[in-house]
Amino acid sequence: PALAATKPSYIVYLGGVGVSPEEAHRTAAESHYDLLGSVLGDREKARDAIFYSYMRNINGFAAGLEPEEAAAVAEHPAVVSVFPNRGRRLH
Amino acid sequence: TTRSWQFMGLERADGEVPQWSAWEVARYGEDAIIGNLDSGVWPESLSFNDGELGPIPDNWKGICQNEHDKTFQCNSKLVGARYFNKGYAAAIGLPLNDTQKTPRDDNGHGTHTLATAGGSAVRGAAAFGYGNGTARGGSPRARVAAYRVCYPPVNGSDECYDADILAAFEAAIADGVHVISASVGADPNDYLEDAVAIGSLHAVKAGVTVVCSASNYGPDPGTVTNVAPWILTVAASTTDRAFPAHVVFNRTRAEGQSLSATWLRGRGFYLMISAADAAAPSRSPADAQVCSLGALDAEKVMGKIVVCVRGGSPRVEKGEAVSRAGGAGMILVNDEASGHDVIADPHVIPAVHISYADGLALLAYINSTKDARGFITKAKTVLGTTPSPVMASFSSQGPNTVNPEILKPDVTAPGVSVIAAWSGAAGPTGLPYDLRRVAFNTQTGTSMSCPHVSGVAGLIKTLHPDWSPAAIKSAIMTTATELDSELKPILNSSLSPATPFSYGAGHVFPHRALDPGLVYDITADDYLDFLCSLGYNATSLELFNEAPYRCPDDPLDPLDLNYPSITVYDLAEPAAVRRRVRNVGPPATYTATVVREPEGVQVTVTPATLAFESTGEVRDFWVKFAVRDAAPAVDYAFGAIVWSDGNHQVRSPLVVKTQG
Repeated sequence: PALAATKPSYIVYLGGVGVSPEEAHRTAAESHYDLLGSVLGDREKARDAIFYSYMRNINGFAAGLEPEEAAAVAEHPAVVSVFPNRGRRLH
Repeated sequence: TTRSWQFMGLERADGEVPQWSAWEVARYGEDAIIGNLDSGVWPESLSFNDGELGPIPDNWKGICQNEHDKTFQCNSKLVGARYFNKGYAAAIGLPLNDTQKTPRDDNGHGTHTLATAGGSAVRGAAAFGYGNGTARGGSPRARVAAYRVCYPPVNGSDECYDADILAAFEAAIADGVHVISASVGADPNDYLEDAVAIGSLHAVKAGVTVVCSASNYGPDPGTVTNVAPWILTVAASTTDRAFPAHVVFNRTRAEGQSLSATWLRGRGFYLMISAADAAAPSRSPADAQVCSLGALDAEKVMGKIVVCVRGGSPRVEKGEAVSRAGGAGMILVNDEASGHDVIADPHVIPAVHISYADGLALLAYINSTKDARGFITKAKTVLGTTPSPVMASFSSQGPNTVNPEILKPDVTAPGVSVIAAWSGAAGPTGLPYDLRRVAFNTQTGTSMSCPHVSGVAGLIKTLHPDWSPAAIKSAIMTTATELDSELKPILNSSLSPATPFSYGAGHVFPHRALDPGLVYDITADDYLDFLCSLGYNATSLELFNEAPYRCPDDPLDPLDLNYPSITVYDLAEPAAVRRRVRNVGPPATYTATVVREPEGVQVTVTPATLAFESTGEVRDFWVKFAVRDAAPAVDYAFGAIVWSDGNHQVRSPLVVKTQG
């Protein structure tokens, strides 16, 4: 929350999970840190920014990022899309 | 819910369930597991009692996440509950408290929707004494699981955030739910930048049916949300139940709607005052007119019936404002835009909601005399009202602004004055000062219609466990009806004819949906080909597919996605749309009939008969559209085709937009 208070949050969608859920669980979070770390230039900073790693069916993560950081992540070849953590309403 | 299942033919008016009921045929949805992405659940509600159910299925992988709330317990009915709050925390930027670290519903909405989809039977359910009956979910013997993704808004923030919704989709798929119900909406967005679209695409790929609300942004055109073709998108309409109350004044009796639990005593008339004439010293007449809290002068309204105008504050808050100022009753009159769309709300004082036209007459009377007097009668429950169903004015409408080639919404279901279970942590109006606590409450919205369809999907899953999400969706759509209870076309709330932009394929018809005859099936690869046709690049789709994927060399025309409804966009030259049906019944020969041609368009089905020698056979056909030379160009026009073997009616709505 302290991070989020100063940064907007985004969802980075990487597609589906190609290995077994158990295998994915072990590896996905680390690969998310690697990917975001490569963009931010600091793996620990990436670890702090990511608050969800989706890794069972969906491959992706949610993180607090500056808009320019989100734009840079979107350029990564492994990324399908980057979009804001939008709000919704009950109907 | 009470009444809505009678309205859809699953039980008799006396509450008995006949042998031919869809519930009996589909074993009340046993073996199905329905997950609900919402504000959580009140586990102590009788709608989640597990008295009739055996042990939890071995293949269920969900959990009961109660580390911060040990009083929250799951059972054989409520088999799982989780909460996802990190996206919410990130958005509001504040530390969370323990009430936000539990799947316990402190709002009521999630309890209501989950009970509507899969709640157990509860006899003697009623809201404030109205609508008494046996409350059941659509799949009353299904197992249910709550995925809390919605929290109290902070400083006007939204309630549910995409990061949490995506986490909930992932958990629900992994836990092993069969149907996901999600009554949340936001403006439509590009599919791969929309958490509900992404989550539901993965769900459908895993064999999970996803049902979402169309949203409450109607009646303007193009307001429908959750429009991805792999989602079953649900609009809202009325049942045949109403809660009429009357305003009596100046030898006039105006009918409105109310669910007030209290009513005016005695036979004497009360002095009436327009709220606009009762502004508190520091407040404007505009504030007073809509009965904002604190805007009324107690000296002027004490003991009187106060007439408030809709808008500016929640409808149910106006009664509280009048009550605090000492008023005896409240009449809520519609503004011009709301017309005669009146809603039965659980007001905290004797109150009634009346139409704009009746409101004009009432205010004219009040302004004509210094001694205006009137009375509000107690509301009563009336069944068998006609016409019914009528489309709700708030229900979002097509066309689909992301993909005009896909008709949305897909179907309509009951979403007005729906009675279902409620949270013990919230008052029935949802307002913080409403200290009443009720086991059942009425709610109105596409949030309420969505879980009705989720419950029906659960029944189909029980009866046909091997059917794909697209087949289940097709069964619900092609058996839906465009006719009301008097076999007349379904109307809008303005009592003009509704169109498929309001109700999609029509009103759900559960019994027929269990035995649709033919289904329009769609595989995950079909959806990928469809996304290719929209211009998504193969690299993105390969990432989604988790395996090598190549867009077809001969690109699919988006019109040819094997959707149960058919939309042709910008028709100029003659066009043919391809469809593929699978026989899910016994051997039969089906004949196509164009039951209604869109105005100015000639429709031909080729071949006009399809012979199926066994169950599971698949046949292709084409629907050709040509603009009639003699006809003037029109905008959107609507029609329908039906395949029938004499026993089944497999209907597809046609929507055509001609060019020019």
